Amino acid sequence: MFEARLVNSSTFRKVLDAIKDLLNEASFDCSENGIQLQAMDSSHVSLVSLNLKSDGFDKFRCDRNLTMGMNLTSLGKVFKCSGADDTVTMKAQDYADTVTFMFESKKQDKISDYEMKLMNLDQEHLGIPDTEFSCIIKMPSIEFARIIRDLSQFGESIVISCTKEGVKFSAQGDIGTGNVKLAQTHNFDKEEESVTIDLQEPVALTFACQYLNSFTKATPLSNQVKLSMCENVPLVVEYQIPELGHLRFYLAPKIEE
Amino acid sequence: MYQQQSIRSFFKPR
Repeated sequence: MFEARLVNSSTFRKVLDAIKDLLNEASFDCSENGIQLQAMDSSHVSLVSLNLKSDGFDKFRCDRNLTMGMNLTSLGKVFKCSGADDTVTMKAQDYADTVTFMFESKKQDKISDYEMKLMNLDQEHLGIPDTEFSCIIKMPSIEFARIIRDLSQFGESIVISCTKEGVKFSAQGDIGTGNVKLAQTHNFDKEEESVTIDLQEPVALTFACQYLNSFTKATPLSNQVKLSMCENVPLVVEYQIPELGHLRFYLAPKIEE
Repeated sequence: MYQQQSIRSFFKPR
């Protein structure tokens, strides 16, 4: 028996909104530790890694490890039926081929349930090696989304370069070039507005705008985003999900031909 | 100009 209850169903809806651009379907691995998902986009350029801890749920029970393959478009349809303030309870029997989502309104005056068919997905788990990153940048997630959106107008790629002076985002294309530089700013009163850089050595890497833009769909999940970079290693873009876990995106860099 | 690398070239199947 698997059962997970989340008072804020909107958090799960935000997670779904953040990954549905990249993934058509995905397996949710449920264990006593919580719910994990790891999947590559269809072009195998990026990897999505979701970790929702069991103790972040309002109720969590998982008697037997369970992998639930889901079509994310269908799952999106289910969550479209939920209200913003609804509580969601996910339930599945051991070896089941369906999962049930029950939505309850705040006042308990409306209860709806939706049963969705599960899929058998041929999923491949990749091992992610531990990396000592050359730089770790933390910045407001809204600012990151804005910069990526702005620079995407100029080219297909963005160079992210980090030195002790700050972090620079650059793009160039047919119409010209764009550069955005951010200095470290420590706002002790409003931690979420700070830009902090933990630098071991300077690094500059090039990434596809299309993927960076997809990652920023996770902005509503978290005030801050963490970018971890190291020469010739995938970029890690991490959004903490308050009290519940994290959503990480890994993106393979582009190299000069 | 630039060539996109695959995530698979960094992370090996477990």
